[in-house]
Amino acid sequence: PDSPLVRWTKSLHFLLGDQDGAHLFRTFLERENCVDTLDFWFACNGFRQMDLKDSKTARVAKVIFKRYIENNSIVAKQMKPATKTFIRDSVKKQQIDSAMFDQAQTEIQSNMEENAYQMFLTSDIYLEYV
Amino acid sequence: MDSEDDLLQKCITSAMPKQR
Repeated sequence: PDSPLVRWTKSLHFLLGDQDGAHLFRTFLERENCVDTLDFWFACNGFRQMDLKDSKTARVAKVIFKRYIENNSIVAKQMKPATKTFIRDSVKKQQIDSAMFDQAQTEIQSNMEENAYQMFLTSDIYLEYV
Repeated sequence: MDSEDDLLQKCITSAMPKQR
C-alpha cells in the first residue's frame, strides 16, 4: 500500500484526510497568508455534521458567514457573488440547512486544488518533510 | 454560552482528521 506521503500527492482529499498532512498544509497556508481558506473548508465539514435541531447550529452558520464571507476576506474573494448572496439570504432568513455551505466549499476547494495544493507539493515545507 | 470564537473553533476541530 502507498505510504501516507505518497497519498498526499494523489489528491487534496487524501492530504486533508490525514492528520499530519492537514497540519503541514496548514503551516504552508499560514506562511502564504491564506490559512482562512482551509479553516473555512473544515468549518463547512463540521457544520454539515451539526444537528439542525440544536440552536448552536444557526449560530455557527452566522459565525461562518460573518468570519469568512461578509468581511471580504480571502475566502470571500474566491467565491462567486451569487454564492455569497445565497448564504447571506439563508442566514438572514434563518433558513439553516446542512447543505447551505456546500456550493461555497466546492468553489474554495477547486481554487485550493488548482493553486495552493499544487504550490504546496513543490514547497520547501513539503520537500523538507518528505 | 460559548463565544463566537469558541463555536467556530469547535466546528473546525470537529472536522479535522484524527490520529492515524
